[in-house]
Amino acid sequence: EIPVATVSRLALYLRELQQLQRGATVHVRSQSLAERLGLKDSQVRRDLSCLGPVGQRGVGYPIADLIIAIERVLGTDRAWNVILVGAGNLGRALSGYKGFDQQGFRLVAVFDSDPNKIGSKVEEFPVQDLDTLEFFVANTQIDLAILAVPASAARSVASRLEAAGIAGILNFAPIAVQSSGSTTVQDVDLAIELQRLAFSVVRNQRP
Amino acid sequence: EIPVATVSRLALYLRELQQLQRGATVHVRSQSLAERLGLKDSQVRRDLSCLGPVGQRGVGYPIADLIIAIERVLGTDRAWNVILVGAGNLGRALSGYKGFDQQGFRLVAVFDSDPNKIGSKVEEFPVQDLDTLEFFVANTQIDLAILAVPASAARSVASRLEAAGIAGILNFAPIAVQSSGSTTVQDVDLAIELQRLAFSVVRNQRP
Ligand SMILES: NC(=O)c1ccc[n+]([C@@H]2O[C@H](COP(=O)([O-])OP(=O)(O)OC[C@H]3O[C@@H](n4cnc5c(N)ncnc54)[C@H](O)[C@@H]3O)[C@@H](O)[C@H]2O)c1
Ligand SMILES: NC(=O)c1ccc[n+]([C@@H]2O[C@H](COP(=O)([O-])OP(=O)(O)OC[C@H]3O[C@@H](n4cnc5c(N)ncnc54)[C@H](O)[C@@H]3O)[C@@H](O)[C@H]2O)c1
Repeated sequence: EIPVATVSRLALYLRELQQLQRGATVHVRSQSLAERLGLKDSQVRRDLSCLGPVGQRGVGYPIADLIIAIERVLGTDRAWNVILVGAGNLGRALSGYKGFDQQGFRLVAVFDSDPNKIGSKVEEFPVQDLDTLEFFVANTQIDLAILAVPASAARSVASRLEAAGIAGILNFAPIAVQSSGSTTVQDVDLAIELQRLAFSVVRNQRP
Repeated sequence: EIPVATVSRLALYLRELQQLQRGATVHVRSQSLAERLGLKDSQVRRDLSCLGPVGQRGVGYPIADLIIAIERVLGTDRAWNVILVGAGNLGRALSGYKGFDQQGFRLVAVFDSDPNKIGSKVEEFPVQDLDTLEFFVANTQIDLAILAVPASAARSVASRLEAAGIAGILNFAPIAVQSSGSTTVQDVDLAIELQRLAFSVVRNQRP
């Protein structure tokens, strides 16, 4: 049973390892990963040990093997089909983000409830009517949904997604949307990220 | 010394308390906060105890006092002036987000290095040339910067911001930008958020 904090760090190691692999590096020492991420070497070693034996034969860890092992733990060794609900400011930006695809998350459709947006295009996606959601999900394998709707609509849209059988929701609305039944919900609040930064700035400035 | 995980939860409580206050609620029990956020009551009580005595006289915590106490701990009982660097897809979405202002983070200027963007408008902000950054920061009290530039530019822009005296950077580029000197950097990687969600979905589906 891997703790969530370890999962976040494994995802960070994966990103660094992919970058090293693009640079044709074959091995990496835990110390070098630790330095690139501002972590302690002992933390990196402990985290990587939960991947099982990946070998450290004096030249460091084999990067390709680490990538495979981390992707297996994170579940990104397979493709995930994702839909986006909410084609507003944030939704439009997210729909064009190549970083999701690079980690195995393929955006396949965009939905909205605004008649002025339905039928328009966001990137290469036609904006579909939310009312066709159930029909679309029944006929296509959809794993996850990104929620970029106003806070006032987030819970009701989330329960529609759950009823349609979506396994996971990434919620950007600044309201707690609880996981229930068979749907896992994860909230991301960008204002809270700024609050955490403000706290760290104040703490680091104290004499 | 409050741990970072507690800080994130305090920010969540603050969001719920502000919502309750908008609904004219005056007191709240820790149990009710716990239920709204899917946390344990004992966790909420322990977190709120680090705010010092805020009273729990049988009717629950006084919401207005809790809000003041949490804002003081987070450092958001004052205004923070923020600049945005990168007026692309994500930058444009972030520049219009009202949620930052509601928590005391006021966007005051937008910068970019692309001649095609400089001089255009993003929301009510003129896109300024990054080359004028040092002059602007020298003449205006700027506390934080949001970094929405490509990964290839993130570290060099961050060191310019540090040299200009910015205290904190919220980095959205999918690359580790290390804090150094007097600048605190916090990375947000939205692809990593999806990876964490994928991990939770797989874990919750296991028999
Ligand atoms: N803009 C940002 O940078 C940003 C940052 C952080 C969080 N957020 C949050 O993300 C969400 C979206 O923000 P935005 O700036 O894109 O807002 P927006 O108003 O530009 O877009 C919201 C979209 O959701 C659609 N919508 C509303 N109700 C719906 C429903 N019931 N079903 C389907 N679609 C519906 C609207 O038609 C609109 O297209 C908000 O909750 C906001 O607080 C935005
Ligand atoms: N679009 C998204 O939803 C999203 C989501 C998560 C993370 N990100 C990350 O956020 C960053 C911005 O993404 P985007 O989609 O807005 O990209 P984009 O290409 O649309 O915008 C990037 C902007 O940065 C500017 N820029 C480039 N180099 C610069 C420099 N040295 N100084 C100042 N400005 C510079 C460009 O001119 C452009 O306007 C990227 O690192 C991306 O990986 C984007």
